[in-house]
Amino acid sequence: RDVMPTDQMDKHPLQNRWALWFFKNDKSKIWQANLRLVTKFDTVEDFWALHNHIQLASKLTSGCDYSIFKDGIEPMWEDNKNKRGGRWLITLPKQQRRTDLDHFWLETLMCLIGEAFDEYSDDVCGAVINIRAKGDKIALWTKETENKEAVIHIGRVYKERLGLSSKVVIGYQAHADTATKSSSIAKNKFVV
Amino acid sequence: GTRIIYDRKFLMECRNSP
Repeated sequence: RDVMPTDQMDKHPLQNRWALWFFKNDKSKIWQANLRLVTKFDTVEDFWALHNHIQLASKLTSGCDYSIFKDGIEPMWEDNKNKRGGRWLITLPKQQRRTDLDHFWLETLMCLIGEAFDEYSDDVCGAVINIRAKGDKIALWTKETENKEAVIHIGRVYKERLGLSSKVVIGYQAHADTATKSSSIAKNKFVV
Repeated sequence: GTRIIYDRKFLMECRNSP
């Protein structure tokens, strides 16, 4: 304990270290150049310090994303930890940006850092929020579409944590399907 | 090993503590 720096005392460690990424759409640059690693954190206190410091998602301009991923996983389909996986997708009509978007995103973040999915939390890779004029999206990414039990458990808990009505159906799509889709709607592999 | 789990209530309390 003698060697622990003062600012690390009394902080609550997280199970995982997480990285926050920011994407800003600048069409003059290639996609990867618009994606920036903001910072990493691994305690509850550092999470809140970060969350309180950055712009609320609902205040970002259209075309921007926040992503939060486990350290070592890049927020893109191509990453080895993502490529066999998929995402639980929440789409929000424009009018819900004001009422629900920031709340849903914070709940998503708390599910991730708090390891809300018990042993299936190991299947979680991260989450992404897309701010778009045509409708915002929040997605929770998992590592393996074939891990049906994990995917379904995560979807059920996630839906409950967001406080969504049992009448609302949310879908899980494989990244491989999203990446190759010809229409604007990828098919759902699972729903809860 | 043991997983470090924090429920919503605990996380929100940490947010509000000085």
